[in-house]
Amino acid sequence: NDSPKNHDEL
Amino acid sequence: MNIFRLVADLMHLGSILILLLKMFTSRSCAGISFKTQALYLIVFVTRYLDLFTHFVSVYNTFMKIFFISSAGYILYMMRVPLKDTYNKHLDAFRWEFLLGGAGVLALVFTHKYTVIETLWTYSIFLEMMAILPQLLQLQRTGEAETITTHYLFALGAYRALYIVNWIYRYETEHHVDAISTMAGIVQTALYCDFFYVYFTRVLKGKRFKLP
Repeated sequence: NDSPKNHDEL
Repeated sequence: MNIFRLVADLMHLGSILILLLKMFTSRSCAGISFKTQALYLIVFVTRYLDLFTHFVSVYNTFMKIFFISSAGYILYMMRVPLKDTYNKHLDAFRWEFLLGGAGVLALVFTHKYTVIETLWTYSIFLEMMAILPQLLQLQRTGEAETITTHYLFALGAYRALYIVNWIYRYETEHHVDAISTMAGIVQTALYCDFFYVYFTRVLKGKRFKLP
């Protein structure tokens, strides 16, 4: 998981 | 998904149901900041634009639609059927500063300069401060209905559990999002005074009253 984001979070 | 995030999201959902229950049972929105509720609608709309571009799960999609639609419904309730119970003078926070400040922070810190990404970052910083008009109103009145304090507690607990979720994600996935985490810590810290009075008074059956 190299994405810096937490876009699966609400 | 982990247990901390699941419970956090359910607390968030629960907080909204408590707020709706307060409005339905008392037929009043006294003590509730319209500005904070309006900020939450902006937060949800700007954050969940990815509903149209990025599918995560049925659960995730359901929650996003629930948060946007319930926020819109709460604003409708406050503006139309319960309009006469809203006290504009107590809801005096200068929210222009929050809207503008979150815009500046989003432009400085966004991961990528695309519209969706920048609006996502904007929503994170706006949510960080969105409770301030509500807390100011609480401070001005110095007391609150018990059901309103349960609403605020559920909202604060949701934020606190997200921090535990990030620690867990860091341990298990070695994954950390600096923007969410920093904004989340600030947001949770804003609830400290409220939590103190909630634990020392409301949970002991007393009325919420600021010292």
